[in-house]
Amino acid sequence: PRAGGQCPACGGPTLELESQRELLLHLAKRSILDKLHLSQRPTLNRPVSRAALRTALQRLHGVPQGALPEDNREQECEIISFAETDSTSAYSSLLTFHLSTPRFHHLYHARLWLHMLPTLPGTLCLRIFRWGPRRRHQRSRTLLAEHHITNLGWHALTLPSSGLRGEKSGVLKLQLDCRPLEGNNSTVTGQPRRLLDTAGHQQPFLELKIRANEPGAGRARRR
Amino acid sequence: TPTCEPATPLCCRRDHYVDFQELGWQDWILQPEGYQLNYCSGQCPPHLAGSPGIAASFHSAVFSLLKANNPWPASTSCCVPTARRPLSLLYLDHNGNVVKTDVPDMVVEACGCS
Repeated sequence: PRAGGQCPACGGPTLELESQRELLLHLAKRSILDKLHLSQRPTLNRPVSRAALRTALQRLHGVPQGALPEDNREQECEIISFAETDSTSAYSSLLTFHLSTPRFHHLYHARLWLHMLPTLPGTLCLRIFRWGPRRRHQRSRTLLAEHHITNLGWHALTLPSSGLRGEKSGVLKLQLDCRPLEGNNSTVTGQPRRLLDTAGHQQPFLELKIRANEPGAGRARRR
Repeated sequence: TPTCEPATPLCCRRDHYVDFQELGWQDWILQPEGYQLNYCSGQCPPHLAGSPGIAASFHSAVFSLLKANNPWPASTSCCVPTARRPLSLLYLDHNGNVVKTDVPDMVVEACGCS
């Protein structure tokens, strides 16, 4: 209704259209930030390459999503975290992830996606370690998983979610060590090449699934 | 839910589509491109009190008639959402992680008098 008239719904004064629109946009922002438990919109400190993002989403869309009961789906949050990579040697890489989810302790599903290069012939044994906090100039590390890789290209490597929890700093470091499988008769010839393909859109990433509440908490509350 | 004409004074659902580009948020909200910011507003005369926003059942129709015949309604009632649905969002957090989450009760689907 025109400005200056009376609102037919509440009887109050009507706003002109422009300020109605501004009020609505303010309401929309407030409503989205509240529901995402954010005090303000995120400032993007770490730009994400759109090509890497597209590749990651295509990878994940190809994977059948575990069917979740409807009510759990509302409590669920899925995260893709891209790695910063340092190749510490030809057969070893260090992946650093910056996770900012306060609810990280309800993590229940973790997979590391890697694009492997044709480094060595035959089967490779890939070990994934988690770096612990530094103590007296020593960095502890925990073996999370060991996978045998026979072909190049993308690999989705399952990690124990319990091994990834409890990271207070939000920075998670995973070290990859790759060796020819014992008894593998292929001899290492020539200068070894890089293990991972991290160029452009082949960036390694973590796929995580988190429940907003501890499983069953909703049911307890309803009871 | 009765479709809302701007001049409708009675309680109904007012539909508004908000494009995230208009909020300047298209850089961090990747999907969808916008969402329905619907809200409920309108008068709730006594005979509408307690009636759901969608097709009222026989019971609530009779209940409303009883109310309408009672000249002293117990109290005024308000125009509130009676059905809402979640909205799936794909967005970037401040560390550049991609987060996909279903935000519950994000879109108002129906309104009615409390």
